Amino acid sequence: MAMEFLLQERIWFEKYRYDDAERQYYERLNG
Amino acid sequence: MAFDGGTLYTYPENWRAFKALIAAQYSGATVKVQSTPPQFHFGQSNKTPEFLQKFPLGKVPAFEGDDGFCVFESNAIAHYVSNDELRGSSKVAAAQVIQWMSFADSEIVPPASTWVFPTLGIMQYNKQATEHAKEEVKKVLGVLDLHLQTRTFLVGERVTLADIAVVCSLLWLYKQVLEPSFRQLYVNVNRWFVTCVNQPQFKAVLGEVKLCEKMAQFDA
Amino acid sequence: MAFDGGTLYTYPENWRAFKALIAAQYSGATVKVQSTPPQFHFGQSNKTPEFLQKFPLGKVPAFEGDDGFCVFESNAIAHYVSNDELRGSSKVAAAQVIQWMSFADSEIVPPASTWVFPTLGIMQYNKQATEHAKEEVKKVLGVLDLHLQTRTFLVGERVTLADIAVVCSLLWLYKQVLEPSFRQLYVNVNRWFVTCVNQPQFKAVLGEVKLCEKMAQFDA
Repeated sequence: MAMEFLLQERIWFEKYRYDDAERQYYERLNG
Repeated sequence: MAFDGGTLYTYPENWRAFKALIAAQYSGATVKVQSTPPQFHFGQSNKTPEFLQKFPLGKVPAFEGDDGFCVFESNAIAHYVSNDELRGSSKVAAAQVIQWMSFADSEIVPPASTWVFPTLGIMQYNKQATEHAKEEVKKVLGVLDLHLQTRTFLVGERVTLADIAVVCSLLWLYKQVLEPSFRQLYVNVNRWFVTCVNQPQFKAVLGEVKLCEKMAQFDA
Repeated sequence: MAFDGGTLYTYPENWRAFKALIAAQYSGATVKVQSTPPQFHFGQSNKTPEFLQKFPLGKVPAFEGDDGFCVFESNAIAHYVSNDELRGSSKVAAAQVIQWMSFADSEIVPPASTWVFPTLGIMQYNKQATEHAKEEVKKVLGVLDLHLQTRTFLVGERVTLADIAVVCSLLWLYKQVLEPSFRQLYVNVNRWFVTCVNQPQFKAVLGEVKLCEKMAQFDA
C-alpha cells in the first residue's frame, strides 16, 4: 500500500536532462 | 512560545516523514503521527478544505504544532522539530547541514526514485533511464565515500540533520537495489549508513533496516 | 572564526548564484565573484582536479571562504553568507525560511525550467510538457498569491532568504513568459515580486528586472 503512496511524491525524474542541458547551454555560452 | 510538540500528517512508511521523526527522537520533541484512517486518510484528508487551509499544497508530510503553527516541506519540518545540535551549532555547521539536505533532495532523490520505483512495480521500467540513474547513484555514493573517508558523520563529530536527511534519501536504495557487489566499492558510506541506522534514535523510527542482498529487478 | 568573505565561482547570470549575492548585499558579507576567464572559465575551471578536490560535484555556484571553508549547493551558500535576520530570527521563522527555499526548489524550478528552457533554446520544445508546466506554475502562483494576500513578505515583516530564494526561482518566468494577461490573476505575487526586485539590495545584483510583455515562444 505504501508503495502506491510513493507515486504521489513529486519527483523530478527528468532533472538530469534539464541539468545537463542547462550545463551545456552555459558551457557553450561561455565558449 | 516554547515548542512542545505537534502532529505530523503523512502516509505510512514515508521516508520524507522519517526525517522529522528521527530528529524528534534526538531532540525530545513530542510528535504525534497521523497516517492511517480514521485519523488521517491520505488522498482524502489532505484534500479537505480544512487541511488545504493549513497546508495549501495538500502535500505530506505536513506538521501542525500544538500551538497551531503549520509548516510543510519535509526539510523545514525536520529542522523545526530538531535541536541546535542537529541543525548545526555553528554557522559553518549549519551551512553544511543545509548543503547535505539540499544534496539529498537534488542529487540523490531523482536517480534513486528512477531506479527503485520500477522495482516496486509502481512505475514503468525504462532501461536507458535506469542505467543512467545507476551511473548517477554511483557518482553520488563516490562523493559521499570520499567525504566519509576521514569522517564518522557528515558534519562535525555527531549525528546532525545532514546524516538523517541523507540516510533517509538512501533508504530505498540500500533496501532494494544496492546489493553487496554494487555497494562493496563504497566502504565508508556503508559503514556510515549502518552506524546511523543502528543508532537507537534511528532504530526507534526505522526498525531493523535490512540491506539488500539481491538487486531487485523491475517488477513487470 | 568570524566569517569575513569569500569567493563565489559561477557562470554569469546564474540565478542560483544571485541568491547568495543578494543575501550578501543585506548581510554585508564580502563576496568576490569569479565567473569569467581568466579567473574562472565555466566548463573548464570546474573540471580541474583542484576545483573537484574542493567541490567534488564540480557544480556551480560554489563558495570558498577566505578562511578556506568550502560549501556547495546554492541554498547552503546563501544561508552561510546571510545574517540571522535573513535566516529567520526565531525557530518558527527559520523553519518557514527553509520551507519556502524547499518550495522554490521542489515546486517552482521544475515547471519553470520545463516552460522556459525551450524559449531560450536550451531544450527541445514539448507541447504536452509545456502545457502541464503552465498548469503547475498557475498552481504555485496561486499558493503564493493566497499567502501574500495578507503579507508584504513571505516570512515576518522584512525580507528574508525565503523572499530571495523564491524571487530568484521566479526570475526567468517573470522575464520570459509571464505576460500581463497570464500574471494579472496573481496581483499579490506581482506586487511582492516588484517590491522585492526594487529593493536596492536586489537591484544591486539583478539590475533592472523588466517584466515580460509578450510570452516568449519556443526558440526553434
